[in-house]
Amino acid sequence: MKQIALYGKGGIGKSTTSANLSAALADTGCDVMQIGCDPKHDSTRMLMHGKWIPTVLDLVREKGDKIGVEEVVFEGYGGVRCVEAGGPEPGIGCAGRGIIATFQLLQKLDALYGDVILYDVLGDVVCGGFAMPMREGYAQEIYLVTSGEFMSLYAANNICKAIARLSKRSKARCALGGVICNAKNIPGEEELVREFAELVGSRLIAYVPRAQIVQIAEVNQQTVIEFAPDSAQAMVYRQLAETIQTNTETSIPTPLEMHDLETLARKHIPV
Amino acid sequence: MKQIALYGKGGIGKSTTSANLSAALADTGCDVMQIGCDPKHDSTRMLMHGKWIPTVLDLVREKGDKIGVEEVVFEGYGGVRCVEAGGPEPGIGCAGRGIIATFQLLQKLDALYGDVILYDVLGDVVCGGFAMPMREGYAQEIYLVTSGEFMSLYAANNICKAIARLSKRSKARCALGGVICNAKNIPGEEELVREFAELVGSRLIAYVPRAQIVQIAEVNQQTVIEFAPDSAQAMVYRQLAETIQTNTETSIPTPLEMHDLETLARKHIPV
Ligand SMILES: Nc1ncnc2c1ncn2[C@@H]1O[C@H](COP(=O)(O)OP(=O)(O)O)[C@@H](O)[C@H]1O
Ligand SMILES: Nc1ncnc2c1ncn2[C@@H]1O[C@H](COP(=O)(O)OP(=O)(O)O)[C@@H](O)[C@H]1O
Ligand code: SF4
Ligand SMILES: [Mg+2]
Ligand SMILES: [Mg+2]
Repeated sequence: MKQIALYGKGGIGKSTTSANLSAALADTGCDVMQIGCDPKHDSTRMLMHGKWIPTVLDLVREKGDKIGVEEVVFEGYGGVRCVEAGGPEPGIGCAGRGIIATFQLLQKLDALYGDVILYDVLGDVVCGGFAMPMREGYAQEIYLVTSGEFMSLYAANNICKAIARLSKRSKARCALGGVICNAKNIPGEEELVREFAELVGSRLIAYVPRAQIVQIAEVNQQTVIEFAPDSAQAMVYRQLAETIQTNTETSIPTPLEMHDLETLARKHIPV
Repeated sequence: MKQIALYGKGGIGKSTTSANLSAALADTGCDVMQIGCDPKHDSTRMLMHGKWIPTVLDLVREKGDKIGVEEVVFEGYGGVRCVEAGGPEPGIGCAGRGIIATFQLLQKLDALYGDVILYDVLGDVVCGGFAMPMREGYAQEIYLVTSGEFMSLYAANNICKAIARLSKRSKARCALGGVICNAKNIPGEEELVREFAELVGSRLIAYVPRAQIVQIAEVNQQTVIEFAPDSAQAMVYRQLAETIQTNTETSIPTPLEMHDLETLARKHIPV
């Protein structure tokens, strides 16, 4: 069983990439589970044809722990099993407690199985809360989703700091599997993200173009894999699925210092 | 003493707006303190001519609580007193514990005073941690910084949820003072943000254009107020300072449901 997590800044394309990755893996016959760990709880929407599935946290708040597996695990495109953790109560909760409560419930229900489990995790703040999937040994191969924009590289670098620190703990078994550039079509972006990946001791495993077909598939409430299975964009996601499925190369990243990150960004992208 | 907080999504322009606001307030003779509560700890950089001041959290980790006020409070442009809380240790800490530790230390050092205290807080995740300035009664007038982009309105709406919930607690005294549109020059953006502000029971108090002068001032490591005091952009920040200084109108917001937010965004911005 491969346990992977996609981490990255909010809005960078984690859910779009995750859903298409899960769909592409399912097309090759894999048994896939996708668990959304972003308070926005829209990770699996395109796999579920636009449906907002109930979040585990909302259910736990309502019903305590008398919850059946059919209330939290839903089957989407290609048989992908979909779960949404949900988010903290604005102002009072902790995202981390919510994520861990979700995993423990799924374990109790014997629902954490498959060829691939994919965690889609918000990476804006890499506190103890959002690092839970790594800390507790659930997420083992981490893939960073970033663009060439400074803020998203900054978030990716912070995630590297968390991986480097947590990898020394006994329970965590996390390592960096690679960097995915989900492009914003900025000149020099691919070289910038490739160099960033190499500087932190990893590699760029996919360059996903920013493409109109993604928005069109989204309006049709489907993944690109389902909506336009033979499109160039679908091939990019299938290639990514193949790369991740066969990837055995991981590393413990060496994060950059802030001034090195600033110098790198300035080198590739003129102000 | 006015205790205000700017909340918004990462990268939306909170620190740029805060620093220019503080500088504009200082120019009118106000005694201002600005406290950065974003793990990125660059809130006061332009007030400090590009200097990265030490964060309270780093100092506390190093020296425990034997810290003098001159080690955490630095004087920047116009006499603005600058502090950076810093962020959680990636992967293990909690942003909230750090923010509250900062406030308690400043209180112990008798350093929390002035005509205006301005908190610059990350609003991507409105968990108990980042809501601390509101929960503990420090931040009383909240100003949302947003653009017309869906992700930033989504974050702004979440902050409204936190304000609405926390305002019922005895210790918190928070209310929404208004919405600031820090433009991304998207067609229809001003009307969209104005309508959002009114739907949540507040109002648009400033439309800050996206302007090249901001980047130029930044490369010169100054606020726009200092670098180009007579520019149109500086006048926008001065106008904002005047509006906030004299503002007595606050409200408890009524956040939007997710589908209402999506409908609103689609209405003003063609896909
Ligand atoms: N490769 C792409 N090309 C075009 N649009 C994209 C691409 N990836 C993501 N998007 C768009 O960006 C938006 C944010 O993506 P999403 O996956 O929800 O981000 P995240 O999960 O990181 O918050 C979506 O509306 C999606 O349509
Ligand atoms: N009105 C504006 N016009 C042009 N650029 C802006 C404006 N406001 C912010 N920026 C740019 O956006 C970037 C992010 O702003 P920042 O204030 O650091 O965001 P935040 O504090 O919300 O993370 C900065 O590099 C800044 O130059
Ligand atoms: S650990 Fe993270 S998610 Fe939890 S309260 Fe602290 S900052 Fe928020
Ligand atoms: Mg997402
Ligand atoms: Mg900032």
